[in-house]
Amino acid sequence: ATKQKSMLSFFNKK
Amino acid sequence: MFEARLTEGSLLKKIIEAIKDLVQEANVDCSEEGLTMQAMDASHVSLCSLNMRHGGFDHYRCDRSISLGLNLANLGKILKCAGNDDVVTLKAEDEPDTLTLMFESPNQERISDFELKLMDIETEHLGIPNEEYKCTISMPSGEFQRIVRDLAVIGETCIITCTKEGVKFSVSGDLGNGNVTVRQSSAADGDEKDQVKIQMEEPVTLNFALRYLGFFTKATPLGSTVKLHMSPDVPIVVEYPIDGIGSISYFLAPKIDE
Repeated sequence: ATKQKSMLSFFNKK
Repeated sequence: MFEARLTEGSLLKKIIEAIKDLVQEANVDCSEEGLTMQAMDASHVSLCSLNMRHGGFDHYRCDRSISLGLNLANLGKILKCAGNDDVVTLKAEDEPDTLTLMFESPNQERISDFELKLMDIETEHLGIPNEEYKCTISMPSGEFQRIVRDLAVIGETCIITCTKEGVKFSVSGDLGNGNVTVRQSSAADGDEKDQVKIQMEEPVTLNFALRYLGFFTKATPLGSTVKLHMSPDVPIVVEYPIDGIGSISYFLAPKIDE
């Protein structure tokens, strides 16, 4: 199964 | 004082149509350089980034950087009141509560103005790293839209594989499976805008939710070409250049095997 990653796990909050 | 005039007002309609199903509320930041917007969808799986350079407007003035908190559905409702050939002018004060939109018909016989209430929107701004992508695919935007629409009928997840020869979009579901491969055009093939071009350092395979790719293809009317940027294990960038003014880019986090 594949799991949808969140955008927050790639890009940091400014 | 902020004032921005677009002779091709329909462009603004198309931009809002391309965003409003993905993002309900967003801050549009206006500065001397132009307009920018960065917003994530409610589940933080994708991010939309809009960039409109000041030089792309027929008139542009922004004395002080401001942020316009917009409900995009409501902005879309007001833009529906503009004719397709209308010139659209956006206006706001330095500390605005409302955004004024003025629509002028080409022969100046009909002039209308609307005020949209602005909102206070708290958003998380993400720092997007300046990535050198391993694969960049340039293809006709209509072709990409068709592939996404066709494959979404079969399953939820699309596997995109980019090699030197072409890009393969694969899907599987309860009823079966399917693949669409678009091959790199040879130099002799027709119009530039109809071509598939692949720049590749290394092959990349990634899984993406077709539902979100479908949202992105709402930007298809904005231009004839779409660019896909991919590297292993990072979000894909689906970029629609907007002729002469800027671009709208969508980032989508991949699905990763557990």
